[in-house]
Formats: sequence, C-alpha cells, structure tokens
Amino acid sequence: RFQKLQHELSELTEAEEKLDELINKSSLQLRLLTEDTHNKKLSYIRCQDLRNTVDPPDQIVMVIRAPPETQMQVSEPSEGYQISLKSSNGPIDVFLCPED
Amino acid sequence: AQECQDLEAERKRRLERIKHKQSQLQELILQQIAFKNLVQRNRQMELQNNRPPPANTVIHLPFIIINTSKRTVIDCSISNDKFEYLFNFDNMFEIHDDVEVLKRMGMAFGLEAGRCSADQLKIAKTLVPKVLQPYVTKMAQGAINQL
Amino acid sequence: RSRILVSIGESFGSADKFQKINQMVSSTDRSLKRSLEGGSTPKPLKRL
Repeated sequence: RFQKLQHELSELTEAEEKLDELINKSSLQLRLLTEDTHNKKLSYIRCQDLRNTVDPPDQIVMVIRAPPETQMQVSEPSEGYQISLKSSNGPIDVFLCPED
Repeated sequence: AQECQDLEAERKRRLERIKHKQSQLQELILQQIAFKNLVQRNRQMELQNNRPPPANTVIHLPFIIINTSKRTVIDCSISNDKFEYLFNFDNMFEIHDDVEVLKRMGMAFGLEAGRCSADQLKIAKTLVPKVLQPYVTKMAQGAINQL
Repeated sequence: RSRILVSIGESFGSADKFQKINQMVSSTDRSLKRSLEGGSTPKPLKRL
C-alpha cells in the first residue's frame, strides 16, 4: 500500500506541474491578447448586446469603466447598500445603458 | 501505517490543489475563446458595415455592470475629478464583470455550461493552442460541472 | 455589518470576484425585507 501511494503521489506531482505550466502559458497568452493594439480597438460590446444579457430586460443597467487597481467597496449599512469606488490612476466612467 | 496515513493526507491535499488548478485553467481557456470570438465578430461586422459602430453605442472592455430593478432609488455622489463615486441603493442589485457578460452573449459557445454543439466545438478548438484542445473537448462534454 | 473590497479595472480577473458580493446582497436583502415586514420573528406559541 505504501509503494502504491508513493507511485500515485509522483503521478499527481507530474499532473500538477503540467497544470502549472499550462496556467502560466494561458495567462500570458490572454494578457498579450488583451494588450494587443488591434484587439483593443475591436474588444467592445454594443449596448444592445448588453441589454440582451439582462433578465428581466427592463432593469437599470449601470456600466462602470475604471482604470486598473480601482478599489470597489460594497458595504451593508443598516438600510440599503453602499458601493464606493476609489481610483488612483485616472477618472472613472459611469453611465447607464440605454433601454432601446 | 503512520507513513501510509501521511501519504494519504498528502494525496488528498494534492488532489484538492489539482482540482482548483483545473478549474483555473478552464476559466482561462473560456476567457481566451470568448475574447477571440468577440474580436472576430466585431472585425466581421466592421468589414460588413464598412465602418466601426458609432462610439456612443459601444462599451469597450474592461468594464463591470451593476443591474438593479427599475424601482430602485440610487443616490449617487461624485468627486469633481471623477476619481471617487459613492452610490447608495435602497434595493438589491447584482454586479458582473465583462467575462460574465461575454459568456451570457454566447461568446464562449456555452462551454461554461457544458452545452456546446459539435460545430461550435470545432470553432472553439481553432481559437486555442493545440495543447489546450483536449481540455476544450472535455469542457464541451461537461467537465466543468464535474469539477 | 459586512463589507467586501475588490479591485476592478482589469479585464479577465478571477471569475468569482463578484459572486460573494451578489450572495451577500441577495441574502441580506431577504432579511432586510423580512425585518421591514416585521412578519419574520416567530410568534410565541399560545399557552394551551
């Protein structure tokens, strides 16, 4: 039983190392993809796309575009909810997605 | 017997870590497919229309959305330089990021739910490197839910 | 009172970043509603 466990553990070590390598490669690929200038111009959705994903459709949909490392804090005071946004790398854009 | 117990415990820990890393890799694969699919769709649309869509009708990534009922009263205060916002809601809301919106738009071909047709699976596999294609096939067969 | 802090502004972060917030909001919303309705506290059983 001891030898069987030892063998299994070495297989699991191999599997984990392979996963680590794939995760690192995929994270790098994704970062290069999203930072590519051409892709940046084409990585958008239309307001209609967004409307189609909201269920039920007649809701208020607020869109927030913030610079990297913007801090969002959601706290639960006694009544209702509070969301605070704090940026240190530039202004934050907030707008409502039109219904039509 | 003690050494066997230690190995058993180590085996359990490792299996947990591997499970977590598999779902991390699946999420990265989904995001890569969704992003490439979105860029391809927009490129085709712009070629079709011979021009990009009007700037005020598109939302560039990255973004997050907050959706709430129309009856919700939202009290909003903004600093002059727009570096700080404070919102007070009197009703519940949901917050989602751009990846979630892309998935809901079908940009990941339903792989996140293990619902992907054979044709879509073919397209999805062309959007990832060869070494990741077996993972895409497994996701199409519902591997995510098993995790 | 709970509060959750997340960093936004980067694409393609971790998938479940907002899951905790949405769970907190929807779970507490129910108790908020119950307390507002006042019908939540179980009435003491009448002495037979």
